[in-house]
Amino acid sequence: DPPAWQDLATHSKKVSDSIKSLVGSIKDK
Amino acid sequence: MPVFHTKTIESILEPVAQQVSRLVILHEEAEDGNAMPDLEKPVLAVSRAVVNLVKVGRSTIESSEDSLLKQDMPAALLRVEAAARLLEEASSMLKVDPYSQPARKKLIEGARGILQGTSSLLLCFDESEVRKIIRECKTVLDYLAVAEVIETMEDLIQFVKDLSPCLTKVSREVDHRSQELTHQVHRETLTRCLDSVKTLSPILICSMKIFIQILRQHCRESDEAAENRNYLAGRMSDELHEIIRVLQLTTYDEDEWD
Repeated sequence: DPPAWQDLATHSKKVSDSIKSLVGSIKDK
Repeated sequence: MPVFHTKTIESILEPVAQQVSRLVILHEEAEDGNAMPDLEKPVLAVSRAVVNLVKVGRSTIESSEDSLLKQDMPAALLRVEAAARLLEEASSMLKVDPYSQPARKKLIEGARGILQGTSSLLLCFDESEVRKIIRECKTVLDYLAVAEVIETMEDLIQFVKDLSPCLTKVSREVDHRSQELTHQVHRETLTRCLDSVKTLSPILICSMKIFIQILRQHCRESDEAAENRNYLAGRMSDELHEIIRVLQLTTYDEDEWD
């Protein structure tokens, strides 16, 4: 089911990116 | 041995796994007394992303006909939501006391929970997709079981018409799946088995045709022709069973992953 998988993967990636930003903020400051 | 089962899951989760490791290191380094910065904005971004992911997850559960997915995915969604709440709590605690050790621990627990919950979610859906491929493989197996009762050309033509689209679909999906797997041995096994199935299928059809022709002539060799046909159908079935077995294997060992 490519559309459903794409949707789930995209939003999981956004969560992943937001965690990266969080850790990045801690490291930078 | 690879940690993530498929390349897609790896591309999404490996960066998170690295960040969680980095967070643990930062936490250990900060034990000398460095204050944590204000994390309200980045934590809010995580919470928003989690809310959207959970929405998509619930919609996937709703639209799926897979009872196992409907059973397993809600727990993964709850895990991710709980982890996001931990991050929010940690952020509030650190605002009050930037040196708070319990808050830092909560931060790490939250980040880990996001990783584990998202991983469970993606694996849950991935397993559901694998079950779909296995159903298609089983449809081909059902057709192969019928091969031995085909005794006329008309039936053979219908058999080929019915089998061909299923076989094409299995070929496409198993091929795509093999490219997605991170485990090399599993990948090679799937490719090898699929190649065997593709090689054997025209030979099987040929053997069925020969059997029908010999049967028409009422020759003694029909037993031998039937044996040959059954052998080829059996070989194809074995390869499909091996494909089904490998599709159900997971890459990582639970302890190693932890």
